[in-house]
Amino acid sequence: GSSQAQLYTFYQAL
Amino acid sequence: MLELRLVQGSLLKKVLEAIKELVTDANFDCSATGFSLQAMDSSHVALVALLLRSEGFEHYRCDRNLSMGMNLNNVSKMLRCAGNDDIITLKADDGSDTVTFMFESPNQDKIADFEMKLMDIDSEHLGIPEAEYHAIVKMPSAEFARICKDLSSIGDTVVISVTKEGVKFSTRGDIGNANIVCRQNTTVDKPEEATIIEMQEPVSLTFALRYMNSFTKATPLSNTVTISLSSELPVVVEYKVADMGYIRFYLAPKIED
Repeated sequence: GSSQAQLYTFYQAL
Repeated sequence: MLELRLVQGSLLKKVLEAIKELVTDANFDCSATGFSLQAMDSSHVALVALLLRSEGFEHYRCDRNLSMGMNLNNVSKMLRCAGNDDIITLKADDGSDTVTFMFESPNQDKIADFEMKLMDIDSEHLGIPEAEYHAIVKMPSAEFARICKDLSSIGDTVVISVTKEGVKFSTRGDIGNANIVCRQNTTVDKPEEATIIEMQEPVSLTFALRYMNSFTKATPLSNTVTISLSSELPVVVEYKVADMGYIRFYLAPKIED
């Protein structure tokens, strides 16, 4: 199955 | 002191309708650059970034950078009281815990003030780097909205694949599956009806249709939408806001476990 990645995975919080 | 006067007030009404389904509370940031917002949805998989450049306002006064926390549903309630042709002015005093929306009818015979309470919001600002995208698709926004709506009656996710042949939107569900291919088409009467595909390399990514459908609430803002894709990066779905800025929606892809 597939799961939804979170945006944190891609972009670091400032 | 903050004073922003937008002659085409309907743009602000449309902006709110475009983002209020995705985000409940957000900080609106005012600076010399313009009026902006960055907010994530509650599950942290989608993000909306709004910019309305200061030059796009008839009058733009922002003495110092200001961040105003607002409940978007409440903002929408206020802006729904403005007529489509009204001029909208936002006003806030330094240190005030309210913002005032002023609506003027085009011939100035009706002027309304709506004052709204601000709120304190802790928000995480994501640092989104400029990225090189493998494929950029520009297509009519109504067509993209139609595709997302149609596919969501079949399945929950959409696979967006860009190849030399065109851009393919696919889904599968309990009742069957569906594929919609849009080919590059630049031989149209109006430029906004064109589908333009810039591809550096083929890309295929899977996304939740629920979010895509939510992004298409921005369709009334622009005749065209731009979808930027790279493998292993969030998709960017961008709608221009007249010639003054944009709304960009970022959505993290589904990944195989």
